[in-house]
Amino acid sequence: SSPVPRKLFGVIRSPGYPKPYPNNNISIWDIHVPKGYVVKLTFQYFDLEPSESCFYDYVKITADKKNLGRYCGQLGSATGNHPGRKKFVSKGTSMHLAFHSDFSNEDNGTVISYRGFLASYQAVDLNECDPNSAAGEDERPRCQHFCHNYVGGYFCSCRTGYQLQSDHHSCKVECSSELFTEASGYLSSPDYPQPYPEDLRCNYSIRLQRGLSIILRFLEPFEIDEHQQVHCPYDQLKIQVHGRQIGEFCGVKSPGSIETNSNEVDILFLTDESGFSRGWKIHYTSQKIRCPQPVPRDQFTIIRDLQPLYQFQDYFIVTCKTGYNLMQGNQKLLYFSSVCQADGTWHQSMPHCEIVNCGNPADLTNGAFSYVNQSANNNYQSVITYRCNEPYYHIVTGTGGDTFTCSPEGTWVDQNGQMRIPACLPVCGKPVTPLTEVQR
Amino acid sequence: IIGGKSASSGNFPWQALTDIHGRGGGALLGDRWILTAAHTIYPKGAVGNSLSLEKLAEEANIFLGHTKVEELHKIGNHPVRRIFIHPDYNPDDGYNFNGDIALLELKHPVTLGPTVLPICLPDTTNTTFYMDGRMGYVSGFGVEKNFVSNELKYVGLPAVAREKCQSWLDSKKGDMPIVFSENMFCAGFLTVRQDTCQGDSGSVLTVLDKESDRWVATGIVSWGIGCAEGYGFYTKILSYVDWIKKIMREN
Repeated sequence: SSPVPRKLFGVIRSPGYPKPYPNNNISIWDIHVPKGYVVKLTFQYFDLEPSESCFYDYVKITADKKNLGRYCGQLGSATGNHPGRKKFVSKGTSMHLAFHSDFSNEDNGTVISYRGFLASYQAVDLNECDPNSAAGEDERPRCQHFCHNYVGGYFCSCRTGYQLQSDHHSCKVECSSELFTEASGYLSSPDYPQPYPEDLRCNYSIRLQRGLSIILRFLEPFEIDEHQQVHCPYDQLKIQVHGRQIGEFCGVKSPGSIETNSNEVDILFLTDESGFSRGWKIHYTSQKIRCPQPVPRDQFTIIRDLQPLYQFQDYFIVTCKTGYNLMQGNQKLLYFSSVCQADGTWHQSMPHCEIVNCGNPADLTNGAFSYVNQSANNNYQSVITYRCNEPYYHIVTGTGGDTFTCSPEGTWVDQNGQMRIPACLPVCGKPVTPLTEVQR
Repeated sequence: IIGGKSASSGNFPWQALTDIHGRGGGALLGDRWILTAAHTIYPKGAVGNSLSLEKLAEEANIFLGHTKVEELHKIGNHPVRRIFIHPDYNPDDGYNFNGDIALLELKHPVTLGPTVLPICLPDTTNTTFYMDGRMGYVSGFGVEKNFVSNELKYVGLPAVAREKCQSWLDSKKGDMPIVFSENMFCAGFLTVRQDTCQGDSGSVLTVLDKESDRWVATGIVSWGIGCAEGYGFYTKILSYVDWIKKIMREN
């Protein structure tokens, strides 16, 4: 056995070459080349005793556990199996040569010398990406997507959207942190509308500015592996809003449109290791988030310029009918407005309107007041009349008279809108029991 | 009041009893003013005239609402806020009662009623109240038959023509340089013993205005030569209506 140095090329000679090889000789060479190469061997000279089936002397070549032939004879000899200019190429990184000579080299009693052989080998780059170069027929392709050969090796790459895995062979969709920030857009399962890959853990996050509501509209086709009896046991499309799941879908019935009422939506797509469904595609849009329609709490409340729809940053103003005060709890408001917030709520709750109360009318010194209307209260539009303690006082009023009405402003006013109450002035020179002299 | 009668409750509801330098009278104007004679505050030739008006206001006692002095004291005093004396009044001139008029402003308005009511002031355009013979009534808590009265008395007196007053005064005054100014008038009788007297000063002589059916104050009991010995002299309120109204308006 002759060890062959691990080189990229070399020469192998039969024993004694170029002199005749000896009888009864067995020589073996194991050629090894680096990984990524194959061995290519050619004979420059070949002269071995010819025999049927190379029974006596021969060179046997094996590679990849396969017999590449048993060779003997001379160039042009009728018997034997001369290799000629044949190129022997291994599929692996090694090749094995075995030389064998028998006890004699005679032809009809005449001793004949044969010189043996001279072979050269070289390491030839292996094109691992060539499907025909696979070491075994049952071996999988070297790369799941794309294979790139180079001298001494190869590497794999993946289609757009896929990532080469740690085995340097597999390609997997990288969809664990897809982020969408545009106001509208499309997102879909990998390879849509072609069947989606297995073992997906996709997470599509839509993040829009506050105050916007995301609307999801599923396009056709919609196909996710399902089971007739069990809800989505294989693959699931989950919709989450602020961490809260609002839907889990599979099957072939499209969910249609989903109004999320949120500016943050997460779509999770989980698949198992098998299936042949075509997946899904979503066209998402956004609109300003809506607030509930404001509703008056009582019949005296007026919502100014009521709109059919209120969205983020819209506002409404509330007033009361004349004679009513705007109240928030027990607090009287001079003005009220409420703004639609980013979370779809109003920043202030609806106030109510309370009838104006003028309070007790001012007391009239040396006089009094009385209610004209039966209700005898101090509410808006109540009417009182002042009078003086006659006959000792007489009333003096403004031009608005002695009748006062509870005004919308919460004050008692006369018919001219004046607040000043009448005065009771003394009556002079009018004794109740004047001097009367009977005697004349 | 000499030769008068007792007043019934409510006959003279404006009548005030004053106690400043002794007994005096006054009349209610409005619900917080007392019209009186200046000499009840600063008597002629008195030693106490050095007291300030503020001090006098503090010490003044004013009673309203009854015909009996005792009852008036029970009802209580109406404290005085300020005193206004007419600028023409000269306390040092014992023979000239010109400007003998004053106003007392009460601290608190009084509540009017049957026994407390104000008297009216004369209309400055109406001089008929001073015509000769025009009857009026004067009331007071003053001297009656040498005794101060314990109850309100009244007497009816006619106004007297100026010439008669002057003539009578000339005959009576002798060397006394007493002044009878245009701002005074006299009323009373020469022969009938009916007159006002000491303690009635400040009370008012009133006449009934038939047109308005109101009693109007025409004079303030001011001075006289004796009591019931002839005419009595009164401050002519008509001359001072503007001053009265000005004081009241400004305060």
